[in-house]
This record gives sequence, C-alpha cells and structure tokens, in this order.
Amino acid sequence: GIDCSGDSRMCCRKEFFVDFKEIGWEDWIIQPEGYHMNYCAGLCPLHMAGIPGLAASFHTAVLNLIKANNADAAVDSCCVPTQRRSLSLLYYDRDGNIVKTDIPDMIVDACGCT
Amino acid sequence: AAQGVWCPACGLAALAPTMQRDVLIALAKQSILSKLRLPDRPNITQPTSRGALLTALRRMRAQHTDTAISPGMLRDNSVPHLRPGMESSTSRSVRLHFRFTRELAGSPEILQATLHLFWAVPSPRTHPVTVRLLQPDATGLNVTVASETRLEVQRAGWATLDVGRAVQSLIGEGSQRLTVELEVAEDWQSPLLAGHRDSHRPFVAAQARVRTPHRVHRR
Repeated sequence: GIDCSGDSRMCCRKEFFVDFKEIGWEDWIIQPEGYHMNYCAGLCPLHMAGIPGLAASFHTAVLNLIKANNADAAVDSCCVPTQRRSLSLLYYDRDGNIVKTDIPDMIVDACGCT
Repeated sequence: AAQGVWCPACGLAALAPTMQRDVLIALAKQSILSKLRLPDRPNITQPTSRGALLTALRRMRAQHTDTAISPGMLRDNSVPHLRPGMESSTSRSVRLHFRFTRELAGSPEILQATLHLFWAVPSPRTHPVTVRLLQPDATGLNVTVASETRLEVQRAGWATLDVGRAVQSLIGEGSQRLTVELEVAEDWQSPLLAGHRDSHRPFVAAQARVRTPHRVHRR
C-alpha cells in the first residue's frame, strides 16, 4: 500500500484522525483518544489494476455505482482498502457501565487497486 | 475526488476541504454509533475524570493478577503444560531446549547461529514476546540470562533470532545445551504451534569452523 504524500494522484491511503475531544465525545469514550478513519483515494490507471483489492463484491458494488452515474466512464479498477484492523473502544454505555468492544475492520492500514 | 473533479462512484462534485472534513467526521460518528448499536451517543450525567478512571482500571487489573497467584492457589490457565521437548511452562512462559550434536564438541569457532521460530498468532494484533537465552551455571542447577530480546509479533510465520554469541559462550564453557525461554502475555496460550508438527518445530541452524591445532615447528 502507498501512503498519500504531496500531490500524488495515484491510489493511496489518506490518513484522517478524528479527535474525540474535538467532537465532544471524550466524556463517554474512555480509550482511545481518537479514531484513525483513514480512507483510500486516487486513480487506478490500467497498469496498476490487479494489485490485490479487498473483495470482488465490494468492487462490483462500486463499479455498478460508477456505471449508473456515468455509463461511459472507462474505469475498471478502483482504489480500495486492502488491509484493515479493528478499533478497540472502552466506553460508557447508556446505563453507565464500562464496556470494552473491538469493532472489526474499522481502521484502514493499506490501499490498493482492484 | 480531487478538487474540481467529480466523484466517479457517486456522481457528485468534489466538496470543499472544510466541508469534506465535516462529512468525514459525521461519517465517523455514524459508523461508530451504528457498530456499537447505539442510536445516539450516551449522555454521561456524572463523568469520572479520565485519570481516576485509568487508575481504577490499572488497580483492578493488578488486583486480578495478585489474587490469581497467591500461595496455594493456581489459576486454571497457569497449570504447568508439559509438552514433549519442553521442561516446564506456565501460561506465561515456554522453555525450549536445544542439544548440540557431537560435531560441535571440541570448542569449534561459531561463525553463525540462528534460532528459527514459527509464531502461531491467535488474532491479528501486536503480541509482545520476550525471548531469553538462558545459560546454566557450572552446577547446572541455576541459570543466568545470557541475553534478552523483546519482540512485537504481528503475524503468524517464521521469525529468526541471532544466537551466535550465546552458542559460542556455551560451547566455550563445555555446555552442549541452549535453553530459550519465551515469555508472552497471559492471553496468548502458546506462541508456538501446538503439537510441534515437524514442519514447524523450532530449530537452531549453526555454522561452525573446527579450530585446527596450532602447530609450532621448533628448529
């Protein structure tokens, strides 16, 4: 996977961090202090197509959207997550209990072209 | 989509950076709440200070381990596991013993020695493990730590560790046995594949040079 840097327009992973304190969630989420909601963005020219993607079904869904919105788009490869990991949260639930939960596939570690 | 270009998937024009950030934050909130099955963020009427809370959690964790190892009482998963080739282990540490063959007798010069281990990782996250090379003393009853290495294991597979110096010093002292201790976090039942299938059995590969006696010719 490639991390976005500078003005590269290729498929890469963009880092995006949501600070719970900034959005006023630090009172009910004890740990961690924020969420790395990284995402994939960029072009997938044909010579990059075929680098392992996430799931054909996911790719098909996105391709259908593209076709529906622009039938003549000559896109046959998308920039998608290729490696993800879980987000572990320690938080208060509505009854004031402290709960620990691992939410799978929430953090994108790497992107690639399907 | 980059600025000024429309999104091929949704057909919308690219958003201004500030609006893009707001949309991403809203998406993050929605995604976390939906995964936690919460209609909205809980309202905490009497928040506890983060510092006090973390201290309480740390104390709770420490208390949990103390009660477990008080004299006379064993926790289930700390029952010693005796496995072939393993002398004794608790849920926190495994000991491996490697015996050197005769070819290594006679204090050769160890050019290279590498320990090969196949990690069995229960879940895709970072697993800290401490690898200690133990050296028996002259009586053989006590052991000292010859070296200690801390590793972060992230995925299953083969890993190597240089043990050349430890093997050289053991050979130099006439011992023919290298003991390796693996200490892991408690919730990691066994860092190695259970059952020790031959294809994944730990091994040490050593390259040695036999010292040729130094001949002196006297004229």
